[in-house]
Amino acid sequence: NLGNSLKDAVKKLANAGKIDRQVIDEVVKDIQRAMIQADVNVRLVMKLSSQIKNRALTEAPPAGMDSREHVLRIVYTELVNIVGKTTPIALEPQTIMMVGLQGSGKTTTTSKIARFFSRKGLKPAVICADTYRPGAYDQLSQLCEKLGVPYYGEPGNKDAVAIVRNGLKAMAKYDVKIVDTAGRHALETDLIQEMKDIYALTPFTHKLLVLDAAIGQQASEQAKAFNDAIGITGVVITKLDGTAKGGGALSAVSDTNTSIAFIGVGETPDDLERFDPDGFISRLLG
Amino acid sequence: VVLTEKDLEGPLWELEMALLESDVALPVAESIIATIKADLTGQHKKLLHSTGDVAQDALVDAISKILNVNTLDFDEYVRNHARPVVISFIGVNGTGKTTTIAKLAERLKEQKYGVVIAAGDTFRAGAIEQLERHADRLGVKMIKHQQGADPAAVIYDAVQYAKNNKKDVVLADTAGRLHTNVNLMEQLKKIGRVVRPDLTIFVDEAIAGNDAVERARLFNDAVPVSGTILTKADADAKGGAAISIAHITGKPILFLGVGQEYKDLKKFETQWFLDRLFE
Ligand SMILES: Nc1nc2c(ncn2[C@@H]2O[C@H](COP(=O)(O)OP(=O)(O)OP(=O)(O)O)[C@@H](O)[C@H]2O)c(=O)[nH]1
Ligand SMILES: Nc1nc2c(ncn2[C@@H]2O[C@H](COP(=O)(O)OP(=O)(O)OP(=O)(O)O)[C@@H](O)[C@H]2O)c(=O)[nH]1
Ligand SMILES: [Mg+2]
Ligand SMILES: [Mg+2]
Repeated sequence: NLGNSLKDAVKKLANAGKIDRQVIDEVVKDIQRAMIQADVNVRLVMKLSSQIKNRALTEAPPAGMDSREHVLRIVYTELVNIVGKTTPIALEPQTIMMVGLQGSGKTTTTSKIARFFSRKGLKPAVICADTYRPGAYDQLSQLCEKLGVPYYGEPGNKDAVAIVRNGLKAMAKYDVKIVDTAGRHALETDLIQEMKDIYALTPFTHKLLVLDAAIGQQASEQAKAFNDAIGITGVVITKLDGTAKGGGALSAVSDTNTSIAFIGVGETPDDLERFDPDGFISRLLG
Repeated sequence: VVLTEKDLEGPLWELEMALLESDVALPVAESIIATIKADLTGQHKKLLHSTGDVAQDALVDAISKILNVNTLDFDEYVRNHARPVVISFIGVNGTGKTTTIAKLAERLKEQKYGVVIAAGDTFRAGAIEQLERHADRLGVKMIKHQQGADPAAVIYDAVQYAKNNKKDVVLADTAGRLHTNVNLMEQLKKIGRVVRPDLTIFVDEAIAGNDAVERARLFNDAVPVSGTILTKADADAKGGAAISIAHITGKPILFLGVGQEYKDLKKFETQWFLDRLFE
């Protein structure tokens, strides 16, 4: 599979190789199909594949590398260019706002991030600012109770901005305040405005966009809308414990000029990992 | 004029790109384009028709064939079927199963049916509470056990309740689960065996990309799906997942979820997808 051949290609550096045009065409075609199946934005796939092909035809392969490995090595550098770094998460007091589309995994990820900071010796607190979804407060309170993490919410109150304002005050003595917000998409203009109003309350250290690994071609447009509204500092890709490759995240980070902070690999609070570019790239190419 | 492969190459490439950009999964898009290519190559076309138009017409036919598969009229089914009609809702995490049940409960209530909801998600934090709030708002009876209970037992209980109280429909919620989780897929099969639902509805989201194929396939293999409801179509999604899922399951898309309110559920029309595809 391409993912493993990619690993081999990157490692191999023996004697001089020559360029086989037909092999290059074939490998680029394989890479193209792999990226499309991984849900990378189609326009981005076309742009990347022509960049890759041009480089493969004009750059001399390192000694001993055949044309297939030559292309794979270039693919690796092109993808690392986009997702090569992991969002720096400082282990110090901060405020984090969780945003994203409906059902992407914000509430679950909020509890995972709270656990992450607890394990690093910091005191997290969670603020429930989802005033729309029935049972949102119950869900968050149950998750936080299990973790022994303090949480704030006003179940009767429909004003999310007021809840966050009150919550930030009530939870002021805790190191890391994580605000869980309601799901929303780019066309829900009043919800986008609500998100801007919440953001205006305090200069959040992080505004994390939570994206489902299975999201299709919408990723790019949605990420841009969230970024235009409040400025995203990092992306979390959830549900990577399934078969989805998370290609949407590629467009999300390249369109928001940020990086991936964490990945979600299950439903429990321990199922959170710091983003690993190599692992992500190999999985992307299948 | 006889259409050659070479004539068709450009137009078919354009159409394939349109399908992929509309979230139709790659293998499904390729199979559709291959079929069109086989059908059109060697065909005669009128001089006044552009090859692009001929290809587009062929695409509309191919897509209509996939989406008009096995049409099931949900309202008619509920009207005619023996009582209680037991309907289960399955799918991966976060696709909108619970919200869709609330929307259907409202719709059935408006049609004067007696509805019972079964809180079959006994696992996720706040799942029973979420469904309970919907049931309270709708004035619909809900059957629940404690968190961690056996989902099959809860749903079975709801069916018994419906029989004893002359209710027309049971809507059974289940926990979201990934198709790759063997234990949870086994649990789903068990629910199917114990409960024997009349309709098993696969709930997936219009914003899903290529993975729609994998999950539709594995869910359908585990418990044959009667039809699909595609949610979050209001998120400007082109909805290609509709094609991918209908193609894999061979079963119809019954409804579209077009928002978070109870009224935001409408019957799926093939034209809806075709309009988005070519806009
Ligand atoms: N398998 C798996 N499930 C996940 C992961 N993250 C979240 N989930 C599940 O996805 C579903 C949705 O998660 P939520 O946390 O409720 O999503 P949300 O973004 O808060 O949803 P809204 O508030 O309605 O927009 C739940 O069933 C979660 O348990 C993950 O990494 N892996
Ligand atoms: N915009 C929009 N949001 C929707 C639609 N259907 C559901 N949602 C939202 O999607 C989120 C998840 O919905 P749920 O009903 O909890 O999804 P679920 O499949 O039951 O989730 P799990 O039980 O955790 O697997 C909620 O925020 C819903 O309001 C829809 O058609 N449009
Ligand atoms: Mg939530
Ligand atoms: Mg649910």
